[in-house]
Amino acid sequence: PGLLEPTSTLVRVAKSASTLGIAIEGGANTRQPLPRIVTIQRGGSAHNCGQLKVGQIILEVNGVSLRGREHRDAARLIAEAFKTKERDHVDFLVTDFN
Amino acid sequence: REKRLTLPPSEITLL
Repeated sequence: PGLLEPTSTLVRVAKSASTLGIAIEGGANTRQPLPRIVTIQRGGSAHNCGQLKVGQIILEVNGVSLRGREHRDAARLIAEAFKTKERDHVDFLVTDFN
Repeated sequence: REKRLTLPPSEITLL
C-alpha cells in the first residue's frame, strides 16, 4: 500500500457496453469533495466489470487526479475517458473510505 | 458547539 492512499484500489473497466453506467455525486466545493459512486446500472460497463461498488470514492481517472475538480469538471473527465477511442478501458483509482 | 459545514450538496450525474 502507498503512503498517501493506503486503501486505494486500481480498477480497470473494459468498455464492454455502450455506456459506463455509473452515477456520481460530489466534487470540489461541495459536501462531498471527491466524486462518490451512488449508482451502478445493470448492463453498463462498470457493472460488467464487477469491481466498482456503490459508495466508493473516485480518486483518479486514467491517472488524472480528481482532487480540486468541481462536479461538472470531474464528470466531463470521466465521460471523455469513456468516449475516447484511444483506449478500450478506463482505469479508476478508488477508495472505500471517505 | 461545533459549527456545521455550510458547503452545498452536489448534483448527481449519470455517466
